[in-house]
Order: sequence, then C-alpha cells, then structure tokens
Amino acid sequence: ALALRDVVKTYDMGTVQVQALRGVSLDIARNEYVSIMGPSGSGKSTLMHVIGCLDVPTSGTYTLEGQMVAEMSENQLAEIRNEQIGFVFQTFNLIPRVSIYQNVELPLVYAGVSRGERRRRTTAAIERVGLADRIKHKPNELSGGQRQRVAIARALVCNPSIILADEPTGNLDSKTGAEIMNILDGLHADGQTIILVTHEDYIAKHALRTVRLMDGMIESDLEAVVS
Amino acid sequence: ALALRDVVKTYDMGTVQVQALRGVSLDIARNEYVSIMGPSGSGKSTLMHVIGCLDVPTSGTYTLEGQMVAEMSENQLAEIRNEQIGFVFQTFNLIPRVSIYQNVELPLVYAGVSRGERRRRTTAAIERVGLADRIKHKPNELSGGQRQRVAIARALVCNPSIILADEPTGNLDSKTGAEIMNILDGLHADGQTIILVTHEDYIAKHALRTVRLMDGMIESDLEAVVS
Ligand SMILES: Nc1ncnc2c1ncn2[C@@H]1O[C@H](COP(=O)(O)OP(=O)(O)OP(=O)(O)O)[C@@H](O)[C@H]1O
Ligand SMILES: Nc1ncnc2c1ncn2[C@@H]1O[C@H](COP(=O)(O)OP(=O)(O)OP(=O)(O)O)[C@@H](O)[C@H]1O
Ligand SMILES: [Mg+2]
Ligand SMILES: [Mg+2]
Repeated sequence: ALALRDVVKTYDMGTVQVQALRGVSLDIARNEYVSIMGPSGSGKSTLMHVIGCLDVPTSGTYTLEGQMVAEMSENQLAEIRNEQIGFVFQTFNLIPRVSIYQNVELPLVYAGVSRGERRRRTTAAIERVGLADRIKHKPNELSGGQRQRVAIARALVCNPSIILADEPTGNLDSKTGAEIMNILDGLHADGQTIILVTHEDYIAKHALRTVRLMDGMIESDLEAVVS
Repeated sequence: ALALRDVVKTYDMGTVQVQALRGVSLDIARNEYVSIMGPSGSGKSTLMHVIGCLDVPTSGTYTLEGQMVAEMSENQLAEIRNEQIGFVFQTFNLIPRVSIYQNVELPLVYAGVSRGERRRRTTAAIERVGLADRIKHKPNELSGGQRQRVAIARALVCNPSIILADEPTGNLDSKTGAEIMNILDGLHADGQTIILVTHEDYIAKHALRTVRLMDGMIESDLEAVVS
C-alpha cells in the first residue's frame, strides 16, 4: 500500500538543523496492523505526517498505492488526506468554535456527501465513541479524553482505507481505551490498514508488527510472534 | 493544606445542565502524595481546576491553608496560582508564539524575580526535563512529549508548595515518563504536596493515596498499602 525510501526530514532553525527523520525506509502492505514506538522526540509524529501526506520529506521518496506522492496534484492530495486516510492527531486539532457534530461532519462535507447521509454517518461515528450525550458541546466544553474521542470519530467518518492514529488512547482510562482499540481491531478485521503510534506495550500488542524509532531512524521492525 | 466540602460544579448548556462535580468532599494535608483516577469525563480535570483556584465551584466550599478561597482577593488568588501552586495542564496550555525559554520563565516574571535569578532557574528547569537542546524552539516546533515536558518545567520553576499534575506522562514513553516521576518523587521527598491525575496504575502507585472519581463523585479514597 505504501513505501518510503530513505526519507529524510530536516527542520532548519537558522543556527542549527534538527534532523527529525534521518533516512527511513519502510513498506506497509494493505490491511497490515503496524504499531510505531520509540522515545519522545524520536520522529514518530513526523513519520506519520509524511505518511499522511501532510508533510513533505526533505529528501527520499514516498509511494502510495503505486504512485509517487511528490508527483500528485493538489486535488489528489486533498482527496487522499480527507477520504483515503483518517488521521487521529496527537494534539487532536479540533476546530474550537463549532460543535463536535460539525467537527466530525467536516470530512463528509469536503467529500461531497449528501446532507441526509452526512447526518446518519456523523451521528453513528459520535455514538460509536460514546459521545452521543455531548453532541452539541464545543471542544473546550469537553474533557481531554472526550476531545481525543472526537478526533477519533472524525478520522473514521469517511471510512478511510488507511487509519493513522497518533497515540489515540493517551488521554483515556483503560476501559475507554479498550473500547477504542475494539473499534480499531474491528476496522482491521474489515480490511483497513492501521498504523498507530503508541508509548504503551499493551496497546502495541494489538498490532501484528512493531516498528521502533530512535533518533529519526528505524531501530527495529519486527512481526509479532503469534502465540 | 486544603479542604473541599460538598463541592458542586455545574455547566449550564441552555437546554441541559452538565454536572461535572456532584458534591465532592476531600481533605489533603501538607506533603501528601495523592493520585486521582477515574473514567474519561468523570470530573478529574474539573476537580484539579477547583483545587488550583482556576475555577469557582457552583456551590460548596474550598479552604486552602485555613482560608476560604471564595473570600480571597484577586491579588491573593493571582499569587497562589502563580507561586504556590504549580499546574501541569492536560492540554499543556503553552504560549504558541514565544520560545519554550520564555514559556518557562513567565511565572518568575510575574513573581518579580530578578533577571539573573530568572535565567538561572529557567535554564535549570528546562535542563531537568531534558530539553536543553530545544531551548529556542517554539511549542509547535516540538514533539507532543516535549511540549508536555515544557508544561512540567513551567509548573515547577517557582518551586511551588503544591503541584497539580493532570496526566503528566500521557504523551511520554516509559523511560521519559520514569524521569518525570523521579522529579515528582524527589519534590515530595523535599516536602511538597503532590496531586496527580493519571489513567495508569503504575503511575498512580508512586502516590501514597488514590482517590477515584466516578460521574463527578468520589467513589473511593484509599491509602496505599505499604509493602
Ligand atoms: N466548559 C464545559 N461546559 C460543559 N461541560 C463541560 C465543560 N468542561 C467539562 N465539561 C464536562 O464535564 C465533565 C467532566 O470533565 P473533566 O474534564 O473534569 O473530565 P476528566 O475526568 O478530566 O476526563 P478525562 O479523563 O477525559 O480528561 C465531562 O463530561 C465534560 O463533558
Ligand atoms: N517544526 C519543527 N521545527 C523544529 N523541530 C521540530 C519541529 N517539529 C518537530 N521537531 C523536532 O523533531 C523531532 C521529532 O519530533 P516528533 O514530533 O516526530 O517526535 P515524536 O517521536 O512524535 O515524539 P513524542 O513521542 O514526544 O510525541 C523532535 O526532536 C522535535 O523537537
Ligand atoms: Mg509525537
Ligand atoms: Mg481530564
């Protein structure tokens, strides 16, 4: 489904350069379930942004479904970001002044889905993450874990084939976290590709392969032992 | 050190009322080490905001160091929030357009600390959370876990006697999280009062007492068994 070759991402800070990714090569096939782990600052979110077509590598190539991302048109990229890839951001990135209903509905609006169908899918997504009774709240009228769940609902509402989840349970208690993992496991069983960043071993165990980053490079890339 | 009696916090949403806290009573003595746990949305952050004098209860009383918070002057409250209490927010609440150095320095500026002393204490706090090489970065030029550590450094820079940490390791890998817990354990050994919200049992175990919330009420309040 996707292939990165020698991807480098450097931030130029004037006096110094920060090398967030230092030559990452990675293949992920369709319907894989991959966890990405590594220390704080090791490049996980940067890698996810490259995979999600939200950030351009400084050098190296990224091929998605057989096509070089660097050669795609703006329209193509917009559609990929909105409909093919569902991104749960580490810092949620919700729109502050509108309700969570409108936050979750937005990708469907961009996708040109009809109003009745939008209503049906938006309410279903919000119910699935247990927030039906908070549907009119704005993000700042929610708890941290509730905001995280809105970000998850929004990422899933277009039924994307690739789900990128950057620490989706970081703000959730174990029971609510388990409910979210059930959703992701179910999507994987339905054929989606799941890539999730996590700091927790017990979350990473839901995946079938674990890629570990260290200082912007892949330190290990291991299939899970099926026991 | 602090006493809450029958604290209620209600949010009026027009058509419906959200009862975030439904009558919480709690005593915490000086130099206690308390963890607060409970499901997403159960009222933990709301409780922390009341304790931190950042939010006023709808009813009930809050007494801090023998004085009713409702009777304090604005100046008194400002000093408490800035110098007596160090608050690590669940969503960090950093100032986006200035460097992390300026973010961490700000409480010292408000406290009227001299420039040389501010420099010394700000750099020490930033070094203590392992971010010396990121000192000129702005918050959006940092990883999620790095931002969390800036929020921690800022909360500690005035050497406050009460530390309120709302999920301080949620975005950190286990090694970095352990370093942060070492800092908090050390502060407790020095005599500070530590109150931390966490979803993780192994973090809660650092505390000597665990208060569990459920639907805005205290479900249990237990001293740890020392083994
Ligand atoms: N400004 C607000 N207006 C309306 N409701 C609110 C507001 N802030 C919080 N709430 C509601 O109050 C309840 C308690 O929120 P709080 O942030 O204290 O939960 P929490 O225990 O910290 O949850 P989490 O573990 O997800 O961070 C939630 O159900 C939330 O929706
Ligand atoms: N815009 C930026 N400018 C400069 N440096 C940046 C920028 N964004 C990220 N960095 C740096 O790149 C490195 C990798 O960041 P990234 O967010 O990918 O880490 P991460 O592995 O997701 O960490 P965490 O587990 O803390 O979320 C970090 O050291 C960070 O300071
Ligand atoms: Mg990250
Ligand atoms: Mg909270």
